[in-house]
Amino acid sequence: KDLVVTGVAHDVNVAKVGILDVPDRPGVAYRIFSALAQEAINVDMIVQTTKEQQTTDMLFSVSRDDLARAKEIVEAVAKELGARDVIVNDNVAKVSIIGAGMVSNPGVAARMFEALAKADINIQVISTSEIKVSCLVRAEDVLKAVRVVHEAFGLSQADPEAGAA
Amino acid sequence: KDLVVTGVAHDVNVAKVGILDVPDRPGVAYRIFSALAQEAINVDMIVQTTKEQQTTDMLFSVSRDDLARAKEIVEAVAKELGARDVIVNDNVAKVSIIGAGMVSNPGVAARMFEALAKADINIQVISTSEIKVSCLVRAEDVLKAVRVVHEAFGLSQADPEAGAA
Ligand SMILES: C[C@@H](O)[C@H](N)C(=O)O
Ligand SMILES: C[C@@H](O)[C@H](N)C(=O)O
Repeated sequence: KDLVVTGVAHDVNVAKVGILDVPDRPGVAYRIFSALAQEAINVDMIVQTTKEQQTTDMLFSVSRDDLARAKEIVEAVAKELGARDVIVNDNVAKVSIIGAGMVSNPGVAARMFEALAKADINIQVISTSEIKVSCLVRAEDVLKAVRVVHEAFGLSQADPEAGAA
Repeated sequence: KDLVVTGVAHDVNVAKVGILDVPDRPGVAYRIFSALAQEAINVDMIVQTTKEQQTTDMLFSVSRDDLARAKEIVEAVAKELGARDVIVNDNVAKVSIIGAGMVSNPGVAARMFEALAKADINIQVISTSEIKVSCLVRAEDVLKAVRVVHEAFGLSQADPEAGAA
């Protein structure tokens, strides 16, 4: 029951696209992601918080090869929607812990965040599910991130358990 | 290959906590979520984007019963960290599509967003994984959201397939 994390995975073929201060009203998410889908851009993470204001920020990740096209597509839609800015960054990588029942184990995500904090690694993006906690960090930090997270959970880096990040 | 979405799930026992304009530097996520873990608060979704500025916004969800305590804990930590604000809202519910291989199907999330957009339902929070796209919407919109998302994916609402939201 204690060891819920079974693996650590990472992905360096990641780039992020952020749409800042986009109107927070129905139809906005649809406009952006249908435009990307129409161009067959595969989107990995989609992350959006709310500020309970007129606008909010959205972020998604794509493969590095798709970044230039994704940027072009999103900039066009963002302009029509009146978003303040579109930011892209391919100097990122994803590190994830994979396990089961993480919701009922509040310390699990905290332990991952602690490992990264102690290694002085900034967490740029967080997205979670019951079986996975994913963080985007600076690309040059990812191998260190993978190492310290393995250590934090007592996992061997030789462990082939890890699935996709 | 076409029908990747196998179920629609929802959860009304959800409340959200947002920490706005929190310093975007190592250790912040750890401080917040270890404080919650120490009080045994189960956290469901954790969502954070980056603005590539000095600060960013973080958001997480808890059960309704835990909201008051979570607010108290987070307000204390947020104050120490110098965050601008903590917002809470229990007038929300979660709706999710569950499937497989959604990453390689860019139109899947877009189709869910389209259904919600056409029903004039605002999407407050988005978090995704390869097997799930979850949205937080206003509580009074959730049953309509579940219905229109079932329809968008040609699923019957009698289908017991849906797992946890
Ligand atoms: C920001 C975006 O998600 C918007 N709230 C929508 O519903 O489409
Ligand atoms: C905002 C928060 O995630 C911060 N960037 C951290 O690394 O802890």
